[in-house]
Amino acid sequence: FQSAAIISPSAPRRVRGARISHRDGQRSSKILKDILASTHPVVGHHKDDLKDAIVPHEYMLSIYRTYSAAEKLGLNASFFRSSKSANTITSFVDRGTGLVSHSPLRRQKYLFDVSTLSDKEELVGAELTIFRRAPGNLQTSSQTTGLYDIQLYPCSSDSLLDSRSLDPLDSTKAGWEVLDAWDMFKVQQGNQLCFQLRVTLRKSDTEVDLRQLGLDRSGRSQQEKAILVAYTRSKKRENLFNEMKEKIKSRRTAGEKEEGAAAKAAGATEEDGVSLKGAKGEGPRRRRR
Amino acid sequence: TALGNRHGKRHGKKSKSRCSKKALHVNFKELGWDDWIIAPLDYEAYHCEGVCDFPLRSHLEPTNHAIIQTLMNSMDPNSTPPSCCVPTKLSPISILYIDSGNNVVYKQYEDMVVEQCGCR
Repeated sequence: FQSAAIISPSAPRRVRGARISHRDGQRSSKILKDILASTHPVVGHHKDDLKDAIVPHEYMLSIYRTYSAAEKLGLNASFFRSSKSANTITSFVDRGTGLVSHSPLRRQKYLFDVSTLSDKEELVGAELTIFRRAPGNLQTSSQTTGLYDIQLYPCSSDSLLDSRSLDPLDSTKAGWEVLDAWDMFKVQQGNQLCFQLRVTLRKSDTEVDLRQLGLDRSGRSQQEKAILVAYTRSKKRENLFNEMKEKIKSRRTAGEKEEGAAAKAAGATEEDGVSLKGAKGEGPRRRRR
Repeated sequence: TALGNRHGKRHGKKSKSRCSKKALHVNFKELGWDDWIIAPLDYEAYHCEGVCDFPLRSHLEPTNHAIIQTLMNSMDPNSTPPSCCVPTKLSPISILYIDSGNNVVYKQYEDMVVEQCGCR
C-alpha cells in the first residue's frame, strides 16, 4: 500500500515531508520528496531549457488535439482506427545525418533510438512518416511517365518492409509518406533501428535520385525530419505513482548516460552517413554545479 | 419566516453536505511536472466529498455492504463508521510528454477525472 497525495506548493518543503505520516516510516515520504525535489522548479530549472529544446512534431500535436477533444466528448482514443487501439503513441525523430555529395542519392538511411520503448507494453503498430518536399527542379520529375515505387527496407537485409506508389503529378507537391514499419520490430532486435529507403520507376525498376523527389534529408527543420511512430498498449494498469518514480529514475540515468555518451561522441566517427551525435539540442549537456 | 421553514433548512446547525462531486483543479506546473509534460499544464480532476448518511440515495449507487454499514451507523454511530464517499466512475485524460530519451509521447492515462461519486 502506498499513499498518493497532491500537496499545495505553498507549504514549506520540510513541513511537506513531515506531513505524510505513514506506517512504514519515512520511505514513502522520501520517495515523494525525491520526486518533488528532482522536478521542483527551483532545483530543476535547467530542465525547462531541455523542454524548450524539444520541438513536438506537428503530427504528435495533432494526435493530442484530436484525442483530447474526443475525450471531452466521452470518446476513447482507442475508438479511432488511426490509434490502432493504442493508449500510448511514441514518436522517435530520425537521427541520421546524410553526407553531402554530388552523386545521385539512390538510397537513404534512417536511424532511430527506440530504447525508451517499454517492453511491458504490447506493440500494436509502427509507422515511418517521411516528409517529401516539393522538388526544386520540377522540369525533370514532371517529364517522367509511370508510377514511382517508394520502398522501405531494413538496413541489414533486403526484405521489403513496405512500399507505396507515387504518381509523378503528385510528386510535384509536398506531402507526407507513411510507411508501415511494424515488421521492423519483429525482424531487428536491439534499441537502434536502421531503415533504408529507395525509390524506383515501376516499369524499369531503375532507382531514382531521391533529391529529385524531395526526399533527401539535407536542410530540414525539426518539423520536417522523418519520425518513427510506435503504437503500444499497456497490458496491465500501471500505478501513476510508480510510473512517475520510474520516469524520474530513468531520466536521471539517461542524464548520466548522455554525459558519458557526450564524451564518447566527441571521438565517435561518422560511419556510412549515419551519425551517433543525435538531433539538434541533444549535444553534450553542461551540468550546472 | 414560515416560508423559510418550508425549505426544511435547520437554523443554527451547520448541516454537512451529502456525498457529491466537488471541484479539484490540478496544476502540473505547481507540481513541478511541467518540465516533462507538454500538455495539458492543468486540468479539472474533481473529488468526492460529503457524508453518506441514511437513507442512501440511489444515484450514489451504494453496494449492499455500504447499505448495511450505513444502516448500522445510523443505529449506533459509535459502533460503526459511515460508508465512504468515493469516486465510482472515473475517466482518462490524454497527456503529451517528453520521455527519458527526449522523445515526444502521447499517452492516455486512465482514471484521472472523477465522473461520479458514490458511497462504498
